[in-house]
Amino acid sequence: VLGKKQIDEDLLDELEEILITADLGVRTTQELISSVTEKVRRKELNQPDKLKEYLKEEIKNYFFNLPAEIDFSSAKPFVTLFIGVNGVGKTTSIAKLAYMLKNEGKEVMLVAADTFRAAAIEQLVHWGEKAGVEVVRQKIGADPSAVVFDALTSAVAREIDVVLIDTAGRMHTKVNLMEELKKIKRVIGKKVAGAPHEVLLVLDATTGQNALSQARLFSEQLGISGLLLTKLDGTAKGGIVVGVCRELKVPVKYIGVGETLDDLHPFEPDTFVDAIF
Amino acid sequence: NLTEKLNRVFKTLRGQGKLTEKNIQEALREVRLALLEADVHYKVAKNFVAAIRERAIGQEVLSSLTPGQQVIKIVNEELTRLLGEEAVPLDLMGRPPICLMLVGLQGSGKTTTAAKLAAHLKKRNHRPCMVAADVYRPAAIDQLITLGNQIDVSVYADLDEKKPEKICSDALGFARQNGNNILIVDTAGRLHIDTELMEELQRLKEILEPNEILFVADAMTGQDAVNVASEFDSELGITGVVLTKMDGDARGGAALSIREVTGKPIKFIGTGEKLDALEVFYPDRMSSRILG
Ligand SMILES: Nc1nc2c(ncn2[C@@H]2O[C@H](COP(=O)(O)OP(=O)(O)OP(=O)(O)O)[C@@H](O)[C@H]2O)c(=O)[nH]1
Ligand SMILES: Nc1nc2c(ncn2[C@@H]2O[C@H](COP(=O)(O)OP(=O)(O)OP(=O)(O)O)[C@@H](O)[C@H]2O)c(=O)[nH]1
Ligand SMILES: [Mg+2]
Ligand SMILES: [Mg+2]
Repeated sequence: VLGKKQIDEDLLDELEEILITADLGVRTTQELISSVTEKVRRKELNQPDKLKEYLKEEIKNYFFNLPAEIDFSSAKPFVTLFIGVNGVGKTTSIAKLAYMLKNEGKEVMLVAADTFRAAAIEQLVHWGEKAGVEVVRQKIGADPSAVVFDALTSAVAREIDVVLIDTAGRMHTKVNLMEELKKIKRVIGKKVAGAPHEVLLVLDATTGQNALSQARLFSEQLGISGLLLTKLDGTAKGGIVVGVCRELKVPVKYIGVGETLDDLHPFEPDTFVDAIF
Repeated sequence: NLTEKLNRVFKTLRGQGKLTEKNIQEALREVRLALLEADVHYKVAKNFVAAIRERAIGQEVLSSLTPGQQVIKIVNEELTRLLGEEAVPLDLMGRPPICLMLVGLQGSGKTTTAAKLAAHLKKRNHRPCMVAADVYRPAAIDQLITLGNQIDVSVYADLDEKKPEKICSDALGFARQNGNNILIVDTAGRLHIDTELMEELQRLKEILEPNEILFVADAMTGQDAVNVASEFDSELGITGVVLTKMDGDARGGAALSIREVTGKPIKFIGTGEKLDALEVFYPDRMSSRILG
């Protein structure tokens, strides 16, 4: 890209390829390329080496005013609900966040509300032990809302600082499973006023444009307050969050970059956007 | 949808008897966009559209179809052909125990697919045994044992053994003793760029001499599908693909990307979380789904 003498058709094609292969999607890419073309037409941009910088700024704009911080002290217990489709990294991300918060001196409780999938409870229990935080659980097949209700009763009584709730993976298109999630959310709200304080939609960085459909439906049905983007340690760029932020204006809170407890970082738009190029 | 878009493109060009360079240009642009929106890889979409252009130019428009429908017909036929013209069954020929290895990225659905395959084979009067070779993920072995109990299929597991290589060679012995004719080996999810873990898979391959190395891929995978699939194929040599989570609404363009870059057949699709949710792959259905 930098070897070019002028901004021409070939250069724009190259940029289109970079953006599409980073999973920014057709619509966002078209919007960005049009913006570049318009600037070139108005002679406000004519140097190829300025082009990349311009694009980076434009992409960062989609994240503007979407704060990545969560103030876990703003409520007690501060309740976070983790949702998302199957296999994206919800359970592992909860473990990582629990570890992070415990190291900040918080009393953390994990709730094993995935009462459906084989060994889901055992998986979270194992992580709870590794992270040094307690896990509230019942038997497989228990009503997830009941597990949540009991866990929150205990969290309130024992003055827990942060409650992280794991849910079963589910396709956003399955009405009955979305209803189950809505019920869990209602139960949370009944038990702790103002809760859940955060509803984090976990997205896998290797996911393509379906991430938009996931975000739209989870948002419509549940309301989401933040995104958690996992598996950025692979070769996928995770550009899907650009489209999601652009449309739904939900902030990306954290990124997952591996399978161990330390592999969770707060989202930084600059680093993220630089990596696209 | 694409048919409507193409009909709109051709609206001003109706009454023309042939598909020409000029009227094809805009139509193909719509096809390329549809493929990209469906997560087909950038380069794969470009090559595909170029091939369509070759086929389409000069074609007579059938009187029963609009030019838009004619283009869709060509696209659908070509896409179906590329995705695999006929169903390719599992290779179960040879001296037992026949080994089937499941490999892929983290969370793609390998463990669940292992159990689905076991149930599928058991129904066909085979005596499969699953092998819990994921020693890394918390409760992975637990998960496979639980699934095995659900479908009454034996699971070879060794909770004290930390080397998947040893687990696999011991499993071979177990299968022979236990009378299992097929071993389904569930491996840990891993990144294609993790050299050590990819080498581990190569060692498992040497031990198991598998008939099938099935690459288990998530139907919602985006542009990265090409990187992952080509790496797994070049390092291991996959023999087939299972595309999971097709019960969602992902268009599944990854199917074309994976097929294009590896040349390997998609043998099954996963259509749900239950263990009977495994279906044979139909290229024509996949083609319509990708085109939206
Ligand atoms: N490389 C990598 N792997 C990850 C990351 N986050 C999670 N994983 C792995 O992805 C796989 C799935 O993670 P889980 O935490 O079980 O995902 P989940 O969303 O809870 O899955 P379900 O509950 O089955 O829907 C596991 O093998 C994790 O170790 C990440 O940031 N990077
Ligand atoms: N809806 C749906 N969910 C599926 C399908 N296949 C697997 N899953 C779910 O996807 C999630 C991940 O499945 P696993 O079998 O644990 O995936 P894995 O590849 O073994 O994961 P790792 O071992 O961590 O790499 C689980 O929640 C499964 O129930 C499918 O075809 N449809
Ligand atoms: Mg989970
Ligand atoms: Mg597994």
